[in-house]
Amino acid sequence: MEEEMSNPRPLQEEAYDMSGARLALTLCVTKAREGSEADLDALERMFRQLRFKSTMKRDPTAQQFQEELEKFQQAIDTWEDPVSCAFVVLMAHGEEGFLEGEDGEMVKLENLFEVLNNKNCRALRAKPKVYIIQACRGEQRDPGETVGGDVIVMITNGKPHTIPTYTDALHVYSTVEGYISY
Amino acid sequence: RHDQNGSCFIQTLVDVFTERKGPILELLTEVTRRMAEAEVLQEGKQRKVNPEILSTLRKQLYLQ
Repeated sequence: MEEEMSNPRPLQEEAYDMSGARLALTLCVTKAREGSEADLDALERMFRQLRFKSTMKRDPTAQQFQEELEKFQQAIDTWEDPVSCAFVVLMAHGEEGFLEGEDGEMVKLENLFEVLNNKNCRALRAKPKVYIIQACRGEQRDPGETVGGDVIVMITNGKPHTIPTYTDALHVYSTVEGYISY
Repeated sequence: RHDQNGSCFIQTLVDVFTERKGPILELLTEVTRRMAEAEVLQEGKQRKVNPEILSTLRKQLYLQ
C-alpha cells in the first residue's frame, strides 16, 4: 500500500468510441454579423476533415433555434447506424445564458442544451456532445493585464505582454448548475 | 468579428482542430493559449478575449 502511494501509476486512458456516425449541426445568424460567412466556410472545412455529416442553417429565429435542435435530436434518435458524437455550433448575438434569433427574440441556451442530454436523446446517451457557442455573454470589454505585475514586465514587439483577465483558472464544481451536491 | 476573416474564436478553433491532433481538452487549451496571445482591436483600443471551457466528459475525446 505504502509503495503504491509513493509510486503513482499513470492514468489508464479511456477514449470515446468514435467508429460510429459523427453528426454536426450549425445554426448561425448572419444578419448584422459581418464575417459569419467566413466562419461557416471554416467550420464546413473542419467538419469535412473530421468526417462529420454536417447540417447548417442560416438565420434561425429564436423559435427555430429550438426547433432545429429538436429536429437534430429526432434525426439522431432515428439514425440507422450507431451514432458516436454530436457537435453543435451556435452563432448569434447574445447575452449571458441567451442567444438572439434573427427575429430579435431571445432563446435560452439551457433549453437548447436540454434537447440532447442523456435523458432526452437516447442515441447519444453516454456519447460525447460538443457545444461551441460564438456569442456575447455581456457587454464588458477586457483590456488585459500585464504579465509579471509591476515588477517584471515581458516586452514583446516594444509593448508590454498582456493576457486576458480570466485565464489560467480551472473551476471544478461538485455538481452541475441547479443540482444538489451530496 | 473581422468583416472578411470571421471571428477570432471560430477561426482559431478550426485552425487548431484541423492542424493538430490530441484529446479535445488539450486542443481547447491550445485554442485558449492562442486567443490569449492575440490582440483584438475594438474601436481603436486593444482588447483581450479568451474562451471558457466547461467539461463533463468522462473519457478522452479524439476527433482526428
